[in-house]
Amino acid sequence: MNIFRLFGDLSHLAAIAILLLKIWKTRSCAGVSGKTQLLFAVCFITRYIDLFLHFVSLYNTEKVMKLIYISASVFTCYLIFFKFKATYDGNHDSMRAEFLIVPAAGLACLINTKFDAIEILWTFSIYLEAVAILPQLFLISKTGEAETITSHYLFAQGSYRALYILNWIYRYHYESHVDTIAIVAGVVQTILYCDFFYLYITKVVKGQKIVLPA
Amino acid sequence: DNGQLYHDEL
Repeated sequence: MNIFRLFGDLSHLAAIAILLLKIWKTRSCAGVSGKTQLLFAVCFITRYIDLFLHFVSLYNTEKVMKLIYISASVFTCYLIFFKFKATYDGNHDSMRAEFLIVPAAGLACLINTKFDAIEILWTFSIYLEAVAILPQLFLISKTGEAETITSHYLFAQGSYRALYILNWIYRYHYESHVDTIAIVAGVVQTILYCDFFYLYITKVVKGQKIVLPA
Repeated sequence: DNGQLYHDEL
């Protein structure tokens, strides 16, 4: 474990907590893409499937973190699609998730480390996570604005994988550890946030709200 | 690539 991965995981936890709090406190999921949250839930379930297969005691924080990620993302989907369904902005959350899921699944079958079920599920999860934020960014471009708390959520969510890139550089240099698939997908994922990062740093940090040219 | 198959990151 290194400082980059630690802060990356903390940033990821923060993102999940910020979103949950926003929906729970405001009792509304306006401005939140339900599709993105569904895709994240699928990512966690397919990536941590080992938890369900051979359930090992919660002997380390990693197992606990995996369970937190899965349960928090499923709970977030429950809030969006059931509890606060009335506030779900289905009209603007209109990116076709199939256009992300099918290519990720296809690519996972073509480019993977080993052609076996668990490894392909892990690879699918990595590819899907890289593009899972697109429906959320698409929704913001459609509505033309993002609530400040949603911007903080996106900043934390984007920073997590950006910090992982630093973690991979660190591990390459000090542990000669390379996980090419995760690195390439992580770079693509972080690049997708660049536009948002620019808006966040130039606006939200100064207390302004993000309003995209409609 | 170190060839290990389990992925030790979240």
